[in-house]
Amino acid sequence: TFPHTPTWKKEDVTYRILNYTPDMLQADVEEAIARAFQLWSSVTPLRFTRVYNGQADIMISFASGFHNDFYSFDGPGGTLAHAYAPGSGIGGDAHFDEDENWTKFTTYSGYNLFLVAAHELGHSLGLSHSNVFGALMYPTYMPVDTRDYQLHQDDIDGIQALYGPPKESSALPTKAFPPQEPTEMIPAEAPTETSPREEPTETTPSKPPQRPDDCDPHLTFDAITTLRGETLFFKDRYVWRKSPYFSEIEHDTIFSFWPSLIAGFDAAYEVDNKDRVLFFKDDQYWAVSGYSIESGFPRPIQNLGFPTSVRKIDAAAHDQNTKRTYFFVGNKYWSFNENTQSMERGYPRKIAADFQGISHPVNAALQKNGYFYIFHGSNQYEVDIKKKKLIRIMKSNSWFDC
Amino acid sequence: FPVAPEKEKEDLQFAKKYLESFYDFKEEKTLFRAKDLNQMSDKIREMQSFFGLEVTGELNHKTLDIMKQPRCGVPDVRSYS
Repeated sequence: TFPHTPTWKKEDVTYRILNYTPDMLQADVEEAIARAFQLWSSVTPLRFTRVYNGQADIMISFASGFHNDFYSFDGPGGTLAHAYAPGSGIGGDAHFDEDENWTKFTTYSGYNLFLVAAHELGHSLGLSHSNVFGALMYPTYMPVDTRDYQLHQDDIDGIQALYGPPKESSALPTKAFPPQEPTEMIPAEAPTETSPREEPTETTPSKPPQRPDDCDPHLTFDAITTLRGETLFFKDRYVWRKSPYFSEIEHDTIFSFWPSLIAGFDAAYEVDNKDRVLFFKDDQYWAVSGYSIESGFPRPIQNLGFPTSVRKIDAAAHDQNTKRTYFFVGNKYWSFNENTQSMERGYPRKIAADFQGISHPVNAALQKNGYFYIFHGSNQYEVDIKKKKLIRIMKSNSWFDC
Repeated sequence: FPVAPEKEKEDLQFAKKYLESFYDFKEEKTLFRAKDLNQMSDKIREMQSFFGLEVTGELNHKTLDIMKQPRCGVPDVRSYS
């Protein structure tokens, strides 16, 4: 909390939206802010009412650069918004930097207004920053899936330390606006018209499967790839991120990195000297560079040289030294020459012929430090790439320090 | 996905401004350069501790990386008024 723990000494708090950003429809701005207030009203006795003129407790506005307080904004990026602790006058007010691109959904071309507003309103209610990674009151912006966004326990503990839990009857949404669930999803970059599967299939927020525990002995993966020195493990819509910079595993969703990609990959691999990762799902594949999806994708996997009889691939891994990518399909595997962009002659070959002791189908494959790691069920096989010799068998989730 | 920054001086300036904005760093020019650097190093330590980074007091890659992330304009330390 702030010095002297300032709070609102009443349960009915008013807010007013003074102006709008041209980045979003007015209705979307209002909805994002109403949803942000509802996050806090659902865990406290507080009730938020919107007023349309005069002085409200919390005045909300968009401004660029200097805007009549001591904290000028700094153009695109950097500081996105700020807010003042409860109090009269400027107290409680929230300011948003108009030089940012405000968006309704979590994309990588802008900042989700709901997420930033929810954070700033935490300040407007008396919360300072939290150093708990993943908490809403953590100081840095974290693009996460907002469809069924929940407050972190740290945020709930903080705000209830100031106002207590909700009274049974008042745990209802804000008076002024009933919250709206997002009814459509706008991908960060519209997919091309060529493929019949442009629309993501997860358009209605049904209950997603829970993310398995890191150390679940039965944990298997859909796909695994390296990406700029990190290793990403995919299962359904979840991502386990292992970074050389941070010791603990970070949990994300595919949506939070690539909102327009459909969850549930079949395979993925990185061609690191091109800073490019390819994702495979059914008979299509996408190429991404960092967060952005290369234009012209998705493309049919037949473009890579697979016969039409191949409708999906199981796993893929790229060997940096030979510039060959191995695609595993059923009991066979293909070798793709990344330099010539063509499948090698003499393939497919039987996995059993060249990779003794490895069961199929292969769930996922990873290349790291000169070894292939081939995953089947809850086992992973460490293979010397040059000799194609099985070195050892480990548990699939051995990367998570279980 | 971090990409390594290049220009040291520019980074130092950026870090100073960051620490002034969010960690109540006040650059008081004293006669002793070493003392200046000490004060800044203290603030870097404070910021590293807040973000759970290894506390070294040095403006290393990871520390700079977090400083460059888009963020809220409210300071992280209590001196906010």
